[in-house]
Amino acid sequence: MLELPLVKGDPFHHVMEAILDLSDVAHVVCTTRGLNLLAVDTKHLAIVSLLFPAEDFKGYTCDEYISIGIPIRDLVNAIRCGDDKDTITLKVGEENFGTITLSFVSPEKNTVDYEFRLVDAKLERFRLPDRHFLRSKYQGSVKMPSVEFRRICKCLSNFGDEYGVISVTDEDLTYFAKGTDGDVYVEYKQQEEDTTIFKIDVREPVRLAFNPKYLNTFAKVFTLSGQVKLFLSKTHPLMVECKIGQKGRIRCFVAPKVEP
Amino acid sequence: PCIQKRIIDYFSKK
Repeated sequence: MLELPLVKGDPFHHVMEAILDLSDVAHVVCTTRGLNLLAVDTKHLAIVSLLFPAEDFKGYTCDEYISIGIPIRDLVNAIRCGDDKDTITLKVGEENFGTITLSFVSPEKNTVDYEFRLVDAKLERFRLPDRHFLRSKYQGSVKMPSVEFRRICKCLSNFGDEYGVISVTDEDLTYFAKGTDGDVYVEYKQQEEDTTIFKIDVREPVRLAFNPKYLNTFAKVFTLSGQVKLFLSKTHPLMVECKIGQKGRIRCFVAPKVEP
Repeated sequence: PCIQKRIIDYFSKK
């Protein structure tokens, strides 16, 4: 049995809204320890994962391992229909396993229940990297304010939606996007005196090409946290991470474009 | 002239 309390605008809802146009299904695994959401875009160019430990989720109840595929559009449409003051609970019961119920209760105790079929997520073939993998395969990381990151992603995506580049050295971080009528180039210098807001940590310079559209889609999710951390690799997808609550986190991976 | 890689190229279970 699973009971997942939701609030309009919380991280779970935020992630669902962000990936609405990229993916049809969110693969959600729940255990007594918490929730893990995974969604891949339909072209398999990007993946987003949300980890939410039970202690960060007030009212979270799960007494067994549950792996379900949630139809994103149905869920988002239902949440949009609800009132901001409603208490929302996503339920998967033993007697109706194959469907999920989204229950809305108003402050006056009026209720609206949505019931929809679960779908096959088909994500069993994906294995996301752990911390050890990140340390060994990623040559550089950059911590920066999430609002700033979103601004850059929006700028890159508006300018050129097909080809962008992130480069990092121990002195600076640069973003580049190629548009049809020109290019945009953004540079951040590492400041010696203050590394709490912006910090570069690289073993060797990294340059990574990608599609800015995907990063822009995820960037708005990262504003749930004050800071984002970018992990760059010469051989693996770009990863962006932010912390949510005490121990929760959101990660997204964007597959690179490589020279033939 | 770049090749767009896919996530499955990197994170598939063996």
